[in-house]
Amino acid sequence: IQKQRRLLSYFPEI
Amino acid sequence: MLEGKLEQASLFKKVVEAVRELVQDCNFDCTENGLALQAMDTSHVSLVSLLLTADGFSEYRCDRNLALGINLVSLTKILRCGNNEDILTLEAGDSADSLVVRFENTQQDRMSEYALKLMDIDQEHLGIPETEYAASITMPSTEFQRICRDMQSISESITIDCTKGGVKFTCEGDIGSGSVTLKPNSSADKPELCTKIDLSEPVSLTLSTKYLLNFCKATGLSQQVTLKLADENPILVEYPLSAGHLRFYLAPKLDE
Repeated sequence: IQKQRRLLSYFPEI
Repeated sequence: MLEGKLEQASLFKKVVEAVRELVQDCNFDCTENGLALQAMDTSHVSLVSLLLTADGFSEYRCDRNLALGINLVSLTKILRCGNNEDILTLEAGDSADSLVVRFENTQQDRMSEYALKLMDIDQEHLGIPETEYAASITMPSTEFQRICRDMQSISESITIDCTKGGVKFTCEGDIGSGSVTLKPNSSADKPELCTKIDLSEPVSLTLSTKYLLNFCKATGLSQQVTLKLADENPILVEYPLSAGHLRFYLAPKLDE
């Protein structure tokens, strides 16, 4: 099963 | 104070049309370099990054950095009051509570002016890291749109596999499966129809069909689209503008 990742795990909040 | 004049309202109308389903409220950051917008969709899966550089405006002035908090549904209502060919001027004072939107027809005998109330939006800003992409695919934007449209009725996901020989879009769903393969090609007469692949290593990414299709709302802004892929990283879907760009990032689907 493939799960949709969230963007925040790649792009840090500034 | 901000004052930006675009010779054709259609550019701004199309840009807002392209992002308004993903993003509802967002800040337009105005600097001397131009207008920029960065916002995530509500489920925090994709990111829109728009840049309209100052040289894309026939007149542009921004003395002080401004963040204009705008509801895109409301902005759309106002932009629909102008025609595509109208000259569009955006104006906001330094501590303004509204954005003035002016339309002027090409005959210069009809002027209209609307004011959009601004909002205070506390928006998270994301740092987009420098990424070494394994593959960069440039293709006709209508072709990308067609693939996403065709595959949406078959599967919630599209897998993009890129090798030196070509790029393959695959979908698999309850009713069956499908694939489209595009090989690099070039045509000097019609560069907008070319497919170009720059590859450092083969790469494969699985992505949500719904979001990819949403990005395709930008198709009318550019004849070509560039997809940038790196393993297990968000895809970058870029529509170049005559002065600036409209970029979408989408986090991949990964095995549990």
